[in-house]
Amino acid sequence: TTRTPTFLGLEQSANLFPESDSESDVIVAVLDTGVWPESKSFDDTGMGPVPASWKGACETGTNFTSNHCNKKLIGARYFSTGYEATLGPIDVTKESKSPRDDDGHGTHTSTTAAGAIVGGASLFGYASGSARGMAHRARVAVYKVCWIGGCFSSDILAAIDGAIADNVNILSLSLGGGTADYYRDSVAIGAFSAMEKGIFVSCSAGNAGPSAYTLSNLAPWITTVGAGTLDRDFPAYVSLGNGQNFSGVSLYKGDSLPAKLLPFVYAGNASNSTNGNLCMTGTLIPEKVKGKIVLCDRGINPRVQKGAVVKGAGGAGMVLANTAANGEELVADAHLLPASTVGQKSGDAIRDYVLSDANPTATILFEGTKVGIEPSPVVAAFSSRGPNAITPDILKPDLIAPGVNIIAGWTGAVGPTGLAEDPRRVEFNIISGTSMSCPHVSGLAAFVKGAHPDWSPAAIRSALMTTAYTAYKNGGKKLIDVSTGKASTPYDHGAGHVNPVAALNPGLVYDLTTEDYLNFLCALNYTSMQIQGVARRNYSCGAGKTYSIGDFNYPSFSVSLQTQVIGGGGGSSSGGGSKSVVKHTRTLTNVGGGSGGSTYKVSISTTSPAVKITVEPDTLTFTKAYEKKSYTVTFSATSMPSNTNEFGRIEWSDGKHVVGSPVVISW
Amino acid sequence: VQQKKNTYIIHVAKSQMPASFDDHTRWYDSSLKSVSESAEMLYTYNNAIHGFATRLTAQEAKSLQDQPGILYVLPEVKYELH
Repeated sequence: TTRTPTFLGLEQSANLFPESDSESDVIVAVLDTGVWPESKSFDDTGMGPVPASWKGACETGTNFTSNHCNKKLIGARYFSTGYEATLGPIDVTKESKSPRDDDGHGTHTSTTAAGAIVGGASLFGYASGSARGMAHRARVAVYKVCWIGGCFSSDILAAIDGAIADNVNILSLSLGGGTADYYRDSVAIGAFSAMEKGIFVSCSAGNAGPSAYTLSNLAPWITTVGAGTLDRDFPAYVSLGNGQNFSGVSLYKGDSLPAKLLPFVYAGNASNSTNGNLCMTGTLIPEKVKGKIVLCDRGINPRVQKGAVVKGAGGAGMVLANTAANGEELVADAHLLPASTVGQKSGDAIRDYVLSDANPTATILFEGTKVGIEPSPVVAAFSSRGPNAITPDILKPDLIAPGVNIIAGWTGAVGPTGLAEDPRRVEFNIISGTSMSCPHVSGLAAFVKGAHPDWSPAAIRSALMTTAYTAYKNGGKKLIDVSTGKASTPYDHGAGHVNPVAALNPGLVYDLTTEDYLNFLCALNYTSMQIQGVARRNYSCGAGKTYSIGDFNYPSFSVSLQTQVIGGGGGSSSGGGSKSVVKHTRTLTNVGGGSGGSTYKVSISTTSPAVKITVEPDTLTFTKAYEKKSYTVTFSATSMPSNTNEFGRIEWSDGKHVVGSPVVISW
Repeated sequence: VQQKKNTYIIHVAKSQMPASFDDHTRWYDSSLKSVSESAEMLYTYNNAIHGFATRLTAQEAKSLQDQPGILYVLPEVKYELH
């Protein structure tokens, strides 16, 4: 990526840890569509020997040999047995039966996580700069599990099985599949085993936002990553015949439009199809769009395919209008023809014009790359949202990271749109999704692990979460959700936006052991068989022991008062008529370093006077490294209508560190 | 329809392996062969889970679920890139 290192302050970290080379001992495993090993992002110049701990392999197959690996790309394997058992033998004329990436997605995610520094990177001149992964000195091991027909759970599980045996340190999975309970979810089960081996597992939250309850990868031993924007944009203005101008975005590069206004037509009026407005394949009437700019509505088919459909029908250009599902979120694409994507409000105004004017005309003006866009980050509309549909008492997503208009390495097998009719080939591509935010966090976890090799996966996640920010640095206003234009909530951004330099020195962490996770399963009232399905062992929940999700040492708080009043869940509660009281406990571990003591004081904020949060004790004094101290939080609230949510934040600070936790209270 | 095979992931309680087996893969194979003569192992898992993946009919999957030491017989799920 060319902007996120600056946006995240990573260049600053080079001064903090100039001599640290322990990051090169960290192995980041990416389960995805494979790898394009010729990408400059896998150049191993200057890298030392492969870590002795590495037990993996570089497998041979279609257009791929062991010579394609090096000291940067240390492993490449593929898992297709389950896929082929269901869909038949792989057609090697269409996809490589090898670790080679014919899609681009896997090369993008792996280079985002841990690609080497590549100068002069850009997509057609857009987003130009020096590209690098978040952990640019870490090693990369790719496990190809996704094929043209999808990613099958038997292959994913085999890849996780292999990655554990290979001794990787970080697992990055930018994929998902529904919301099965943990003991029925292969990714959750495999991730549990990885976690036990000290492997940090990060997964994408999903792109089903902005609706609630849309998250994937919800297990508490997984770090679940939502998406936000960068401070970078690719403006392409739509200029109408009535003199109005609207700002949009585009990554188009090619022949310019004529220096005059062109006839403009709404796709819905250039089609005999009831959904002609969507510019789906075969729906446009060429005679009605030839030489014109066509207004298409977003939805159903891929955005870049709409451009190809307009081009195929003879259109000169395209304006792509967001609908309510996307609001004002502007995702840029490398369209095959001059095109601009505009937000819903602009789209509505443009549609009004093209439908009401007798001779509508328009043109598109491309402005290239702009940085310093404010506010940024904003939560992406597509980013999946909480509450957690499986365990509402665990807040998900855990945090957000850059996932909109991200430039990273790309395959040489397809063009930047991924369309068969796209003949262009690029070294870098700009795409969007929580698939892109997940490897940011995977790489940043490698970055933290490089500085703290002995930290557990939970400690690394805690560091990333408790140092995440929820307000803009300039002005202090709350992060914005682009789907509403209003302040986002912990259901949208979790603990906040990742802040990796602060995560290197979080002061305190909420640590968790395997036994804590087993006790969490006990708190869910899992049967011994269900626990064995997740954890591969006999584990007896104590018959007389009380297990509480509320006391599970997670770095965030999600309090369901209705559940507590009825008597389920965790913590203690008392109905008391119209007032509910719930207590949760947490334990903080001092990782602040140094031999001197440190005293942390708590501060609390809530969005509603109906909610009272108290913390006991309100001061914690640590005298030595790795010392643990516990505290109890009491949430009390008057009765509220069902489905009401209130939010808050608990912060511990010693003046140097701020250890923040989001709070959600739901009725 | 009853003969149509689908992929299943079989979770096994390895601790319940009978003493007559000295290798868990032989036990897995024996369990599988007890419900299907034709089924083949797609994968044997050792680290992520204890178990294996195979192709079975719905009836075979049901029978396997009832074998000793079998925890779960879960159908294959297709995941999608985000």
